[in-house]
Order: sequence, then structure tokens, then C-alpha cells
Amino acid sequence: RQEFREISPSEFFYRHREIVGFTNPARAVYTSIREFVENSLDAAESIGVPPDIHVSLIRDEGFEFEVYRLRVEDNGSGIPGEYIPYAFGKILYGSKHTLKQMRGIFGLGGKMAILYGQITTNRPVHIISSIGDRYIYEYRLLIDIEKNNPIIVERNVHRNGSPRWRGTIIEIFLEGDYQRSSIKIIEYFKETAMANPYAELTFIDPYGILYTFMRSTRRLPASSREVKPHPHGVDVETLRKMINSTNCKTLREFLIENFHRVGEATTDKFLKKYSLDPARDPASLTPSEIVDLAYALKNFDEFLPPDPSCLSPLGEELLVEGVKKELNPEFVTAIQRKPSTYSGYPFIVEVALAYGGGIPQTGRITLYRFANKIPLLYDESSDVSWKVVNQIIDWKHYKIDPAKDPIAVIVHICSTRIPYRTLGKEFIADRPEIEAEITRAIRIAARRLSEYLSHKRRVEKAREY
Amino acid sequence: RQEFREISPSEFFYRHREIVGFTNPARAVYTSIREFVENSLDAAESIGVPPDIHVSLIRDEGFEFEVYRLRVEDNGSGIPGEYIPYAFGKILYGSKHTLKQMRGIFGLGGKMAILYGQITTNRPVHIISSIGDRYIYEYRLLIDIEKNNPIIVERNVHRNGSPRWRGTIIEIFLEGDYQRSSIKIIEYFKETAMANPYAELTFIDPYGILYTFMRSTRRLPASSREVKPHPHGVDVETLRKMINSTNCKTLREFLIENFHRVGEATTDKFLKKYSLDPARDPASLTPSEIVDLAYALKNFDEFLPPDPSCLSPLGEELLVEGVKKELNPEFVTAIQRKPSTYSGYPFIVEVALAYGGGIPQTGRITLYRFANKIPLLYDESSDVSWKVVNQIIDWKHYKIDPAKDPIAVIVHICSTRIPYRTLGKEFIADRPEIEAEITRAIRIAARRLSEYLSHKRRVEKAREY
Ligand SMILES: Nc1ncnc2c1ncn2[C@@H]1O[C@H](COP(=O)(O)OP(=O)(O)OP(=O)(O)O)[C@@H](O)[C@H]1O
Ligand SMILES: Nc1ncnc2c1ncn2[C@@H]1O[C@H](COP(=O)(O)OP(=O)(O)OP(=O)(O)O)[C@@H](O)[C@H]1O
Ligand SMILES: [Mg+2]
Ligand SMILES: [Mg+2]
Repeated sequence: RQEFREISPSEFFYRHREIVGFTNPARAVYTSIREFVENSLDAAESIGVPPDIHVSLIRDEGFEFEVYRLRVEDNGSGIPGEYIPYAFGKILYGSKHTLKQMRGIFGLGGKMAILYGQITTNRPVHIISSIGDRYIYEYRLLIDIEKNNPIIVERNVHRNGSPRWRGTIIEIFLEGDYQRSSIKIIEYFKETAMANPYAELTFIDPYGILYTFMRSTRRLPASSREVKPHPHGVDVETLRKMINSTNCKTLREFLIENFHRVGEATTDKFLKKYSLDPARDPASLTPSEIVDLAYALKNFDEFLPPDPSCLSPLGEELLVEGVKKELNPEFVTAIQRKPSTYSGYPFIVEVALAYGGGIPQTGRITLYRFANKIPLLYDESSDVSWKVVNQIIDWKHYKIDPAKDPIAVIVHICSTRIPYRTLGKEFIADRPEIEAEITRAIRIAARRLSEYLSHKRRVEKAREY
Repeated sequence: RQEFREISPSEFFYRHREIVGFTNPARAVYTSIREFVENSLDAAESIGVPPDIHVSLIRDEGFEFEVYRLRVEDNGSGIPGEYIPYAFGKILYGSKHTLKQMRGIFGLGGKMAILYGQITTNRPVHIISSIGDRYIYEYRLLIDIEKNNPIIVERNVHRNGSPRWRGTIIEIFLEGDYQRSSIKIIEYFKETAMANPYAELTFIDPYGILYTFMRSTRRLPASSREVKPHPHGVDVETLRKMINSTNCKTLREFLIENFHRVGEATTDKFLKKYSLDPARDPASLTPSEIVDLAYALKNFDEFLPPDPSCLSPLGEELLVEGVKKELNPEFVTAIQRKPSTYSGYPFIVEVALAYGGGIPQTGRITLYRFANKIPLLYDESSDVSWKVVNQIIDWKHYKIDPAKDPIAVIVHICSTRIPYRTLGKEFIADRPEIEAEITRAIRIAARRLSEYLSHKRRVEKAREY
């Protein structure tokens, strides 16, 4: 009577695609563009190259309904030939299941766009990619949604020319509604340019309009690095897996080798405090001993905090530059907070506060949100930054009136793990440590704006006499 | 350099468990309780039995940190012995991947609680279940998180006594924080009782307090039924799968057999309008013909709307009764809207509006939200109901002042598919059709309250003279 069955990850996310940003044709176009652009930005930064990304969205008249050809080309790392079918045809497959600041996390985004294109138009995705070696790989793929496997419809290998090309071109056909999403799409490009001033992006829209977002610098910020887990982020399962795969023969060596910033002195202190034998073979630990060890690691507060040099923030200078370029304010100030952590993950909050000039006066503060340099354009009122700006900060205290003053707040959070609330990366959870850092940053900025405004008002008053 | 790999669904949801409601120990206790209780309610209703559910949360002193034993017992359908390991040990496995109004949808909830318990305490889940036949099955399971498979630690088969027992007992150990979650947990039980007055629930909390939520009726509402997909909800992938598995030899027969409420006359009209050959073998359709057929099905507006008899709403009477019992208001009115649809899925909105009496005056309207009889207690301001109540309804028009009048709004949405925004079932998307129905229902209720209040004010004024 009851039908028990398993469904594959592709079947699951196909059924629940609205939970990952594919709610309707207008939103699907936006989400597809953002997922491909974020893949391209990650790919270029991964090899230290200033990204060149070209996007085109062209109406395809061969369908009775509104169908677009979306093409995204980048000069990034490319993908090795043998991985291309899985990278674009197997949900949960990817290269970003690591502890590193990147835009990608889930192994889902690009493939959801491909899947959506396939279920609305039945057309295979077309991929051309090279890692800059002698070959260029070309594929046309479909996703076997039931089995979560790629179906290779066509595969060609071409000789790479001279000079060698390196990068990726991806093209899908999908049902869309550009009229309803164009404003958000252009805003996405603008804000991406703001947070990634070393990237150059072009966008050709269905009306034939070419948007160009020129780079203002070729200098990339220091790239992010992968790190080992921090003891404060550990749980029994992670610990068990580490023990199963370690070659370390002593507990002391195991801790030093497997954890982030755990050195000899700290390890000895830790082992002493919890009466653990440094020479114990980790493989000999019983399940309940592993539980106790996880608890001890989580609660030992003498471990050094996570090393934030693995992170890649924007920096106050670049943040001010981006705000000036896009918003043209009368006044702008930026703060980069010292690194902090939540649940063992390092993060840095950067905030800019801008006033006047080109900032619109809308009766409320205009909020720009970024996470690992990705612009977040939806669900503003569910986001931790919105909560801080509209419910925590007492603007009156700084003689600022959000209802009358033209104010913009820009918040950027970078981390080895952004606490998104949704798989569509739409808004960020109000983790107490993150909320506190955003609050402190905005208070400092508000104080500076307050000083500017009171100085400005004194000068204006003086002029009246 | 880049490490390409696939991760299993269990590995994926383990890594991203905060996205499915396992954010911290306090929230994890809440989510575990709700997922098990919702499973038990589904199980009893599936066999037409008034649910008896007994929950206990007891502190386990055998750990250095805050660990609880959570036990949930029900008189529901039970699970056949051979399916138990997969139902509780394989993520995305379940019996609810169907088009039917149920609380469960994803094949994820119960197992996430089990997984969380395992990674915080390393203890296996203990399950005892019988479908009411000669045997009672007992298992202790762990989840192999890497492979997404159950690990059977222990298995026993017992003779079922006389009279035969039927139901399920599930017990996990998990790290928790009851002090921070007790208020929400008790509220969850209260609101579950409100929306499920035929269910009897007991809860023993860590302080030894017994909470009993007695049933007010044994009469179950008509149970929900599984339906075939409606043509308006179809896409190329669904259509392709239907064609691959059908035995129908003609297109005409295929449409009538596979779709919800598609009869002979409507099918003939449809085939004629789109110049399709009724005798065509569906297996012979080319991919582009399937795309055209999907488009035609979505856009043919002469199909009958989905049959709402598959749904199981509360009903105005039961809704008023539940509100009176829990909130003790001075005035309450309820409206059940006619069935409607979004994207081919039928839904019914039911609203109650209560005033005065036991309703607290908090300066804003108190909102109670239910989806398929599940109370939603988080992320209120992101929910479509909150948007309607606080941003769409013009309360002044009804001479109601939300800031001064003690008002409660209760919204219940039932559907074969609730458009949750998150996999943690926290809040509902503002689909235009759903937003419109909630708005209309509240306006009708507001008009009735307005009449009551103006009558009341006239009477009071008359008394002053
Ligand atoms: N333009 C590209 N250049 C190089 N590699 C790419 C590109 N696009 C995708 N990839 C590779 O394909 C993988 C899968 O991409 P996909 O977008 O599906 O998931 P993801 O980026 O890993 O995670 P997320 O779901 O968070 O986007 C990536 O991890 C990356 O290795
Ligand atoms: N108490 C119970 N009685 C009978 N069957 C149950 C019970 N609990 C779970 N099951 C079975 O186990 C399956 C898996 O439950 P699980 O909670 O993991 O997913 P689900 O309920 O199908 O979906 P969701 O993730 O939305 O809760 C269910 O589909 C149901 O068949
Ligand atoms: Mg991606
Ligand atoms: Mg469930």
C-alpha cells in the first residue's frame, strides 16, 4: 500500500528545484546566470588570473514559448576532459567540497541550471573547455535525472591552437522570462563588478544591448587557501573519518597533523588537561572515547583561533573604490573588522557606509549584501544584515534619520563557510558572532558619518551668517 | 590540484545540516521532536486511526555534555520489517514521494534527527515497529554517512502479543539544549493539538513534567488521497518518464490514463486544438514533439481544475473549536476558501481571526501559521502569511488597529505540495495564487470582525447614556 523507495539527488533537486532558486521562468534566468558567473569567477581566481567573463542571453525563436540561449565564456582554469561529464552532469559532484573560501560550495548550482534547461527545452548542454594543454574538449550532455549520471550525447576532442586557449564555454537553452528579471540581472552584474573590481564582464541581452563592466584594476587580492578543520568545528563523524584515514600512530601526532593551527605546545597542554595518553594509537580509540575527544576538542579554549590568512577579503580601499564607482556618494567610509570565528570557521566582516551624492533617498536605508564576493539580491528582510541595519542599530543615537537621509550600507562577509539559510544562497543566518561583528562595524561607520554630518551642518550654519 | 569528487546525499546533508534545521543543540532538539511527531501523525492518519503519540525527553547523565534521550511512540501504521533499515538509515528514502497531502515530503526529516544524534553521541538509533501482524521488529542502526546506507548493529524479531500491537517506537540520543528550546517545544505541542484535535499527545520533559494534550474528538477528517499529476504541472522530464513507463498504445489513451481529471471529451478537444493524432503511439514521439506536448498541456485552459477532494482541510468548525480551546477569545470567525491551484497543484486556504479574551495585546497581530496541519514556529517575517497580514491588509479600512487591538490571525494552507522555501519546512513562498487566497480570506474575516466591533461599540455607547 505504501510505496517505499529511494530517489537520487538529481531526482530530489529536480522535484524541489524551487528550493534552489528555480521558482519560475523569470527567476530561473537570473539563477542560471548567477550560477554560471560564480563558477567562472571561482575558476579564474583559482589560477590567479583576472577574470574575463562574457555572457549572452539570446531569444531562440524555434520554440512556441519564451526560450533563451544562455552562453557564458570565461578565461578560467578550464576542466580536465575526463571530469567534464561529471562536473556538469552529476548532482553533488564538484571540486569545492573543501574548507576554502570560494563562491561554490554545494556541487549543485551549475548543474541545476543545466537540469532546468533540459526539463524545459529537452536540449543538451554544450560545453567547450580546455585547461590550456594540447586539447580542447567539447561535449553535449544530458542529465539522466533518475540515475544522477551524465548522458554523453556528443564528444569531440580538438587540437588546441597556438597560443593555447584556456577556459570554459557553457551554453544551455532554457525557458525564461527576461522582461520580469532584467532589472535584477543587470543589478547582479553591477554589484558583481562592485565587489570584484579586477573582473571584466560583458553581457549581451535579448534586446541586443551590450553591457560592459570594465575592470578598474588587474591586481587580484591574495587568493584564499584551503585549511584543515579547526578543533572547535569538529564532531564525532568528522573525527571518526579522520581517524580512519590517518597514518599517524600516536594521538599527539594525529592532533598536530589533522587540525588547523594546533601546534606541539598546545597539543601537550590539551592532552595533559584531559588526561589523554600522547602515545595512544588513534585507531585504538573506542566509540565513546571518540565522543569524549570531540567534546574536549570543542571546549578547549586554548587552541589558537583559525588563521584568517586563508581568507580573501576585499579590503577597505577596494570597497571604497567600488562604492564610489557604482554609487557616487558624497561621503563614504569603510571598515574591515578583525577576523572572528563561528563554530570553528573563520570569517571577516567588511562594511561600507555611504551618504548623499548618488545615493537615492527612499525613506529607508539601501542595503547591499555580499557573501564571498557574491551579491545577494533576494530575501533582504530575512538576512542577518537587514536585521542589524533595521532592528539593532539605533541610528538616532548618531543623529542619522534613515527615513530622511540618503544612506546606503554595504556588508561583505567572507568565510571558509558562509552560513546560508537556503541552498539557493539567498540570505545569511543570524549567527550571534556574525551579527555581533556586523553590528560593531556599522556602529564604527555610523560614528564616522555622524562626525561628518555634524561638521557639515556646522559649516552650513556658519555660512548662513 | 583541484580535487573532483562526488558526495552522497547523507554526506551532503550532514555537511549542510543547518540548512535543514540542525543549527545548534537547542534547535536540534526542537527539529528532532517535530520531525518524529510529524512522522507519527502521518502514520496514524494513513490507516485512519486517531493518533496517540507519546514523547519523552530525558537527560542522560552518562555524557560530560548535555545529552538527551528522545523517545517517540505512536499507534500508527508501523513499518514493514524489511524497510525499517532504509526508512531510518538511507537519506532520501521514504514512502512520501507521491502527490498526496502529507506532512512528510522529502525522505529526509526523521533521518536527519537520527544522523544528528549519531554525530553528537555516536549512539545507534533504537527502533521497534510492527504493522500489526505476527511480528515485532527491533533494530539498532547507524547511518554510514559516506555511503548513505544503514549499518545494522542489532536486529531482533519478536512474536507479537495478543491483542497485537501496531505502531512504532523510535529512540535516539542527541546533544541538546532544552532550556533554550523548551518554550518553542511546548508551543509546538500546543499548536499541533490546535490543528489536530483528534490527536492525543503526551510529552514528558527533562524536568519530569508531564504535558498532556487531550483529544476533543475521535472523528478524523476525510483522509487525503493520492492523485495523478495535473497537466498544468507537467514538464518535459515528467512527460518523458510517463511515456517510458506507459502501456498505453495511443496518445488519447495515454492522456486519459496518466493525468488528473482529464476525461475523454476534454482530451478530444485538446488533441484537436493542437492538431495531434489521437491514435499516435506515445512511444514514437520525438524529443521536440514532447517539448511541444508539454507546452500544449501547460497552456490548454479547458482542463478541469485539480480535484480538491484529494485534500484534507481542517474545516471551519474544527478551526474555530481549536482556536477557542487554545486562545479563549471574545470573538472568532473562520473561513475556508474554495479550492484553488498554483502550478497545477490544488490547495485550500483556511483562516481564522480572533479578538479579545485570552488574546494578548502585544502591539502587533499574533500570527499562527499551519501547513498541512504542521505548526510553523520560525521565520515568521519571511512567510507569505506575515506579508499578507502586515503589508497587504489595510486594517484601518476595517476600523481595526493592530497596535491597540488584541488580534490573532490563524492561517492554514493544505496542498498536495506546500511551496516551502527551505528544506527545514520553516516558511512558505509568496506564490501569487496563495498570497491572493490568504488575502481574500483575511479580508472577509476582517469585515466580520469589523461588524462585531462596531456593534459592540454601539452597545457600549448606548450603555453610557
Ligand atoms: N566555468 C568553470 N570553469 C572551471 N570549472 C568549472 C566551471 N563551472 C563549473 N566548474 C566545475 O564544475 C564543478 C561543479 O559546478 P557546480 O556549479 O555544479 O557546483 P559548485 O560550483 O561546486 O557548487 P555550487 O552548487 O555552490 O555552485 C565545480 O566545482 C567546478 O569544479
Ligand atoms: N513513526 C512512523 N511510522 C510509520 N512510518 C514511519 C514513521 N516514521 C518514519 N516512517 C517512514 O519512514 C520514511 C522516512 O521518514 P523521514 O521522516 O525520514 O522522511 P519523510 O517523512 O518521508 O519526509 P520528510 O523529510 O518530509 O519528513 C517515511 O516516509 C515513512 O514511510
Ligand atoms: Mg557553482
Ligand atoms: Mg518525516
